[in-house]
Amino acid sequence: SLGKSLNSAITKVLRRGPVDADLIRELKNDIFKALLEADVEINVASEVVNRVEQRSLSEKLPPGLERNKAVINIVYEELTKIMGDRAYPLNIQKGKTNIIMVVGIQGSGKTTTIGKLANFLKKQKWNVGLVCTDTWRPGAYEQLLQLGTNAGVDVFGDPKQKNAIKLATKGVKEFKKSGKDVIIVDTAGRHKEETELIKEMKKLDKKLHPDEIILVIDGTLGQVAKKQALEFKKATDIGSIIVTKLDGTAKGGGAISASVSTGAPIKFIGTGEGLDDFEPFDPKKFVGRILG
Amino acid sequence: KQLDEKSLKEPIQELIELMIANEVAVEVATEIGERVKRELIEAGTEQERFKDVRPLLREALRKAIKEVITPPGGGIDLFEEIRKKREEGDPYVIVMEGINGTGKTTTMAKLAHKFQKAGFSVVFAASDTFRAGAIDQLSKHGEKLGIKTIKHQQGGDPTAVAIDALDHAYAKGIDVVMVDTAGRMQNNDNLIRELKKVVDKTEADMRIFVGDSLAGNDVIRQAREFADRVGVDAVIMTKADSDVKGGAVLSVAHTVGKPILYLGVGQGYDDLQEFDADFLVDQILP
Ligand SMILES: Nc1nc2c(ncn2[C@@H]2O[C@H](COP(=O)(O)OP(=O)(O)OP(=O)(O)O)[C@@H](O)[C@H]2O)c(=O)[nH]1
Ligand SMILES: Nc1nc2c(ncn2[C@@H]2O[C@H](COP(=O)(O)OP(=O)(O)OP(=O)(O)O)[C@@H](O)[C@H]2O)c(=O)[nH]1
Ligand SMILES: [Mg+2]
Ligand SMILES: [Mg+2]
Repeated sequence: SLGKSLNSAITKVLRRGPVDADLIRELKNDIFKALLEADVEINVASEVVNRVEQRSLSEKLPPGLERNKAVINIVYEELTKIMGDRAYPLNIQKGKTNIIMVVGIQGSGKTTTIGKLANFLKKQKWNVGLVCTDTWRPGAYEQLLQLGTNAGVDVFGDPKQKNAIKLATKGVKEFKKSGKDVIIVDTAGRHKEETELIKEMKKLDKKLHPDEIILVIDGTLGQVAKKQALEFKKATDIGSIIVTKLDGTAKGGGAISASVSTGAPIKFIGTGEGLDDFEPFDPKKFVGRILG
Repeated sequence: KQLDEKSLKEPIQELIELMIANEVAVEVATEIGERVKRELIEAGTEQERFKDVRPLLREALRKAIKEVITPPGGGIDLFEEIRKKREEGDPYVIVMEGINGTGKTTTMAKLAHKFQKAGFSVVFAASDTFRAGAIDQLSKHGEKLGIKTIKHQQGGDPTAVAIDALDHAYAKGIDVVMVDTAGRMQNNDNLIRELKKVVDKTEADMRIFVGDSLAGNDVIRQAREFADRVGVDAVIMTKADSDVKGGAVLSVAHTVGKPILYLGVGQGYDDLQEFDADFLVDQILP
């Protein structure tokens, strides 16, 4: 695991006696490798280890084995710093109709996550409605309908309607009438090369004026995470990120890179396929996962 | 003078980092890079003094990458394999496997479309009996393609559906049985066992690992576990139409040592592209 390799890297280097620039550089390379193995984007990773190197050389480190702990702590601090040091809530307020739009690459887990988010919000006494605007994927509406029904919330969709914008406006209109205070809009998967789909997403944003746009990111996403997220951010104002599939073995470094580069905080994580496999983001726990 | 550790250490590290930036898993980039360095040193390779070692190193690395993604026995001719089975009077059974959301169901539909164009008959087994909308999704593909989908109740036994489809194929003389399975994390023992049962009971002829080209280092853990615990005969990497260099393809090829059948390059039935090894080498190490 990353933690094991990181820990042994630090132990091996610092056991060798007084800390000097060469030892720290060797340690820096090992930490760099460990971060890359966690899928942290290469430039983000090198910035982090450069800061770790700087601090390890300039700060007064304690002697002996305490030195280990001090360096691990510096790595831990530098990572939590880029993750944001606290949990951010969703941009929704009681007393109005809030619209959340969910976007992301194909298969990242948007539809499943919306079911979980709906379940989470319903438990907090929000009156939730789900709108399916995915006109591309066969069975998209049936999937959202089943998830929404399991969560005990209403779902709007129309598999015969091929215009996503029309679906979005009709769904929001109906749910506003029926008094929903949170409307979550599911969209088709898309990546930045699909210019027509990116255009559709921009149009949806313009029509809906969402209170929050959530980018769902697959926990297994690798080096490409940063540039993919930046393109989504360029097209629409991504307010937050949800990272999925962290019940697998992925470390989630891609999602961290996406968050760091777009400035959008990670607000929740997905840890399975069930409605309850959903947690508010905890930066300390996440870094702990990266460091093992 | 002879190439040695000292002259190669930094240049190989540069190339390893370039491979990582081009999406190759750290473990794979490091193994291939270190192996090439070792082989050059052991071969006593010589080079003119003061000449830059990088072009030589790059060429050796490109050759090594090409070897990894070109399987020793050559590729698999799926159409030929199906024909052979048909002559023996048996349907050819294909099982799609992989973690959640990689594109198994969509890829299965694309493959089915290819088989139909080649004149083969196909039946679908909706063995993802778990996920919301999974049976609907596959059935809709089946309707569009004119392929029958064998399905049971949601929550039913995936193996029973696959066997049912196999029986149907024998009864109707269908050439290919395609089994769609639920996505599952490779560290979920129960689900891995469930998949192994489907593969064993149907005596699958072709177990296709479907991987996501956007995935990072985790793709090698996925491929390794599926290959070791369920079995993989070939690989299809999807979403290659997104802005990727393709390092993940190398990572999987290196890990399972099986042929890359196709790349998924979009969401339509024709978006399945023959794998071009030379093109991938140029992408990873231009
Ligand atoms: N194990 C696990 N699976 C997940 C998680 N989140 C989503 N999934 C699964 O990932 C797969 C894809 O999820 P979807 O919700 O269909 O993804 P999507 O982004 O809506 O896909 P498209 O609409 O096609 O772009 C499904 O099998 C989900 O059950 C998670 O946190 N853990
Ligand atoms: N752009 C692009 N999208 C793809 C490709 N292959 C699949 N997809 C999309 O990826 C999403 C997930 O595809 P599925 O076929 O549902 O994936 P799956 O592996 O069956 O998912 P689960 O059964 O939930 O594990 C869908 O939106 C597909 O259209 C591809 O090659 N390129
Ligand atoms: Mg979806
Ligand atoms: Mg599927």
